[in-house]
Amino acid sequence: LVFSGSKDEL
Amino acid sequence: MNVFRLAGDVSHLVAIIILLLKIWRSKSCAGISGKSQVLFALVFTTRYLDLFTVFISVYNTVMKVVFLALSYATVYLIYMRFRNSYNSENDTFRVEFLLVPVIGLSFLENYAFTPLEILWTFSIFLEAVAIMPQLFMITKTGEAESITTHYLFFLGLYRALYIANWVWRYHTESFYDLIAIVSGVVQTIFFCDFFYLYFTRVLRGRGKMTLP
Repeated sequence: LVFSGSKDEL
Repeated sequence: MNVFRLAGDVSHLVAIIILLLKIWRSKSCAGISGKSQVLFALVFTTRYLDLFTVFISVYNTVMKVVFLALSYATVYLIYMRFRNSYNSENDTFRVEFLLVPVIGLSFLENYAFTPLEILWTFSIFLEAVAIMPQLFMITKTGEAESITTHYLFFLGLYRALYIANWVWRYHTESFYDLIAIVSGVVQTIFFCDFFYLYFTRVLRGRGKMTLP
């Protein structure tokens, strides 16, 4: 599972 | 990018534009909580600091600039341009009751103890409660103009669509962001009471939303 801050989201 | 996130971003943009146009065209910010708008400008400021350090896509950069510009423009209209129509006597929510827990939590719960990461986490937690002063103001005055309720509808809808986006991303790319999800769910729950009133009164009554 990729688990990280969703920095590509606004 | 998926349809839920795109719809969410569009809904968010629509909400911000509805509010800005309402204030600009009516030349008044009566019934609008300036505190909430300041909190939203703070949310965007602390979340989009990576605007100049990380390039994700044209869409991402453009939307961040637009959200920052429109939110600061809204704050400007409320506190400068039309400040004599600002109901400061009704906008009395104690924002320190929001900021202190949010700051504390963002230091406790984050993905990395770095300035950018803590500020990003702060913006996520703050966004969940930033609408409180506005909802408090409406309960205090007991009513809201219908255009304000449309603003709140699209604002609440945007994070609900983001929840759908997170479910979609979990199932399609096994990706999940716990901090954003938990905060987004809390944020959407805070809108539920409003959604109930919106669907039962505004859409049916087509007039002002008056609280019981």
